[in-house]
Amino acid sequence: INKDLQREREKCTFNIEEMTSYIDGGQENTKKRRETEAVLSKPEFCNDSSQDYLSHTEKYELAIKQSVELFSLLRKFQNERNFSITDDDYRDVLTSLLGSSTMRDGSPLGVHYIMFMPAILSLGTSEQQKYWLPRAWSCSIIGAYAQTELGHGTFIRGLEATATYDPTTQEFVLNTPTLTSYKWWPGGLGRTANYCIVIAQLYTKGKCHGVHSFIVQVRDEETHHPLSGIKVGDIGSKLGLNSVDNGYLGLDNVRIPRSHMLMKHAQVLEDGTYVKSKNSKLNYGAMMFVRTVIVRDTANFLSRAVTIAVRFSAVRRQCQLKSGEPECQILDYFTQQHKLFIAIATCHAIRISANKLWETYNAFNEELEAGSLEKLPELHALACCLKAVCTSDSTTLIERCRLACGGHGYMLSSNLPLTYGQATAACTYEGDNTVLLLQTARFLAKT
Amino acid sequence: WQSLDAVKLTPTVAYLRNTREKGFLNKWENTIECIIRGMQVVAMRKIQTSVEMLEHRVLSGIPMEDAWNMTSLQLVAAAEAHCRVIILSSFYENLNRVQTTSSPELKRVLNQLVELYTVYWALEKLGDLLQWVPISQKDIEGLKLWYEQLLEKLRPNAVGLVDAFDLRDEILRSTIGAYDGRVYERLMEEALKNPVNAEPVNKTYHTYLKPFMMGKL
Repeated sequence: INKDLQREREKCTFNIEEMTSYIDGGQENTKKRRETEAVLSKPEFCNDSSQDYLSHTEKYELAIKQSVELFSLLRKFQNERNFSITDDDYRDVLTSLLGSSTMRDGSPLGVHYIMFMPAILSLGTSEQQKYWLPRAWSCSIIGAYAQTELGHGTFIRGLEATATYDPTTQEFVLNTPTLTSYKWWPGGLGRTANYCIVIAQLYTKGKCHGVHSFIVQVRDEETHHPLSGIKVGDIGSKLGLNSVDNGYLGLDNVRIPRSHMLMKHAQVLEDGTYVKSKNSKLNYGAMMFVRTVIVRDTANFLSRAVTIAVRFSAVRRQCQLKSGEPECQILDYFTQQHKLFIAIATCHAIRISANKLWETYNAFNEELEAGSLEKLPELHALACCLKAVCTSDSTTLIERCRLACGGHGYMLSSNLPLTYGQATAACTYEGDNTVLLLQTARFLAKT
Repeated sequence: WQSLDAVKLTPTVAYLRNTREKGFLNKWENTIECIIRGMQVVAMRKIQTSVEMLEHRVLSGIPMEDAWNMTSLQLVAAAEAHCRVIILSSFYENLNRVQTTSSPELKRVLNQLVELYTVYWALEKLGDLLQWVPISQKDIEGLKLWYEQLLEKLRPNAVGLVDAFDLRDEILRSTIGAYDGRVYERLMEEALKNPVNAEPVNKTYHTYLKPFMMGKL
């Protein structure tokens, strides 16, 4: 151990283990998390840093190999702890999995677990859940979630993809009629997923009923070849998350059975009659789940960055505070403390806010089961603004941590650039931050 | 907004009614509670002024959609201010919750973190506070001093605070942030893994660089 770091640890005035337990929400949670991370940190699950020198394709291939090895552990944890998708345990194990070193530039299977399955849960009827979820749990199918289009982002009412009901065959016919209507960005869609939840404008009996969710098979379950009428591929290199095969999807008269529309809230009957949802916002359920996860992840990214920066600042010595003295630890400079300590405090503030959001989300779901939608606008507004402010603050502070480490923070091997790449992606996915703040503003103005 | 006093407010916006009451914040004090109240006033005023501006534009004949767009900078700022109130209040309330269960040492350092976070945002949002709450230049000097004192108090615990995040080296995957602090050794080890260093002379020297240096390209 570096002597300076050792000295820092000796002068700490509080019990670190007690603080860890406080952060995890109790000793039992700390124990569980450590058990999970110990398994995930076995040498066979840890990336070699030489992946930084791989090509885009090689990175994807390695990510698939390692994701398969790693996510097979999820079944092991699930068998041992018997959790379901709605349990805190599921969220915690996922956080550990996606936060492991193997996933440091993202996983092609992430969206399957974070969006595909939760979306089926929040948007599918109990029959649909019974049919799809076991297949998804066992990964006999792998799903993506396609909402954003090449020409259309956060404003989902403006999506162009269509799903037109044909009562003669009891099928939906899906189309992306223009280049701008091609689905763009879904994680895992490029080469990994064989199914996809597609958000499209529903047409039945000649009338448009707005956007709804449909499960579309995009690749053959055996050969993995794209099915007829499907144009699918990887959108290319990005600032970060290059292990995730974000994809594009074009649909040309793709027919799916009526039962593949997720019908928990709104339905299309066999004869094409549309049965409206109690509240159209209920379709945003999966997005709200993801936003709660994002806020929590944001605290994790920031805690990683600030841990790196503070330890480095304790080891790094530069300049003299007083003439004739040895070079001092850069952590002794108030300017350095100003950069870093607010990041530590922000980790706690974001984590606590994320917990509050999670509690609100769970309370809403319980009330929803009882038929109450009273909390929906508040939850939506809360999820929007917390996602926006927390991702923005976290990104700013991670960059500040990188700058606090000087040139060494610019090295990929510091892991600060990759951490920044992951954190800043969250500022745009699942709703651009400015648009989300305007959604909160709409709620406030209405209030 | 106009019928705020009559409607039932959900928890995250309940503060909007209190802040409109007379005497909610007549006098500034450099305390956490006062800063949070000050931020609540800022959020309320920002919502109020943006809604009033929106209404004014609509009444002057501008279509609602255009008025919304023209007011969107203020609306975004109002939403952000509201979110700051939620984060600050949640952080502070959580501190009160752990008062009975934690050791005095932990409570002290958590309290310092809450104070640091709150004072930091008060200083970041000074322009807003100056506009809407009775804060003086002397109060601001006091806030700056308080912030610097907090940095000083937190300094001895800095490494302990990040150690408490309990991030394994396998998760951090950082040459400069590992638990043992072997920063320079790890950086060198990583440099040696660079495939470009696998051979002493890269082939591009003979193909391009040498001819170029000799003026043949």
